[in-house]
Amino acid sequence: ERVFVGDQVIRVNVQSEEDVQFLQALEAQQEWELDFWLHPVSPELPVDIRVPRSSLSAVKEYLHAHNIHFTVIIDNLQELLDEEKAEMEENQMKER
Amino acid sequence: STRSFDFGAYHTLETIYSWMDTLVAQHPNLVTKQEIGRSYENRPMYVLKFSTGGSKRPAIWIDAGIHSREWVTQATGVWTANKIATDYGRDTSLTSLLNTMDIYMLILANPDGYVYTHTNNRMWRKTRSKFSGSVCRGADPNRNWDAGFGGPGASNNPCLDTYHGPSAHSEIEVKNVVNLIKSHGNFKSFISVHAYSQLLMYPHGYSCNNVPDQPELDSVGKAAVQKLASLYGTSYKVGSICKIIYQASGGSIDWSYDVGIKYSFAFELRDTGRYGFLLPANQIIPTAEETWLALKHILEYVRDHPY
Repeated sequence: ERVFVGDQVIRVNVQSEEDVQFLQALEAQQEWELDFWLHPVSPELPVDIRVPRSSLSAVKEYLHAHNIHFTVIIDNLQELLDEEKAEMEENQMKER
Repeated sequence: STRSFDFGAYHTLETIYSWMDTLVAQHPNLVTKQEIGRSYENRPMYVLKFSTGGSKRPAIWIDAGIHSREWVTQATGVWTANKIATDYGRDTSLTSLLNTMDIYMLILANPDGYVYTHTNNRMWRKTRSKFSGSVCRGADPNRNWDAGFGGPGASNNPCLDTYHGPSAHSEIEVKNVVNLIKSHGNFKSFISVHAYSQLLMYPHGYSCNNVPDQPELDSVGKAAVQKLASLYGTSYKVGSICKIIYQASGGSIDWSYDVGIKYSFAFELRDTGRYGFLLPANQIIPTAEETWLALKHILEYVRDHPY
């Protein structure tokens, strides 16, 4: 089973067409194994990216270098997954 | 029984499939379960058919879970199926609809992917098919339809989440639906439920030019999301896929529209990004309840505007 300990989901509130291009370049590269939940399409729409823990510093450095502002919307993805899994197990108990 | 079933929780494929049998048993004169084919890993694909008689009546298609990680959509599908079954005979508008039309609902449109999100990778989105020449698996089942297939807004790299697959309808999960829709030949509406972003979209995705029915689809969509917002204030945007999110080729509602099913819509349910695909289970029922208000508006409009 794949775990996501320390993975973060960051939201970029895109400011310009240039930001979109930088983000599309980010999406094209594969070494950081980014999972775009919302894709870079236009300055009007936010971009959500799941960033593996191992790539966090590199990705944040890239965004800072291109002056792209972002916020962390999910601090540790695995915590949410653990909550979800616990709820499901509890629900299974209830059903039985 | 469906009375003890917890609609406010996420369930495994096995639990959902056995719940379907319970629903059919509780409403034998309305609901039947039809296997429309098998998935790549040979799991049955079940459609719930809501019908009060007659064959090949004008019909409405609703699918959920084509992107397996969007768990609130499968959960909303379960709740909605139960709502339709229990409201028939009580809600005059729904009863009149089901006395003239059929509803087909595919709650787990991507069964292999859904199981994989429970067992291996919660973030899995695609099918689980294998391709020669690549170690990566799965095609995006919403880029695999024969509508602008392989165009902009899809990838030809099997390792990416928007991989369109080797050819249109290459994914058996898509092919099964195409075969059913084509053999039936009398579908009037095609609604595909996704998450997240709170959007109600209509064709096209593969091009940003307005479709001939754009004004009508836009006004139906706007009225539908107004009803949705009336319950909990959840705000949706309405527009064509291409204009409201991005150009995406090979999408299901583009295919359904292009084969003549005018009332084709795609929902992107809650939320706007606070939890994304990990919407807490305590939001399943509120999401399903508000979505039903929009869905019902569309169903009623389709009923009242035969073509």
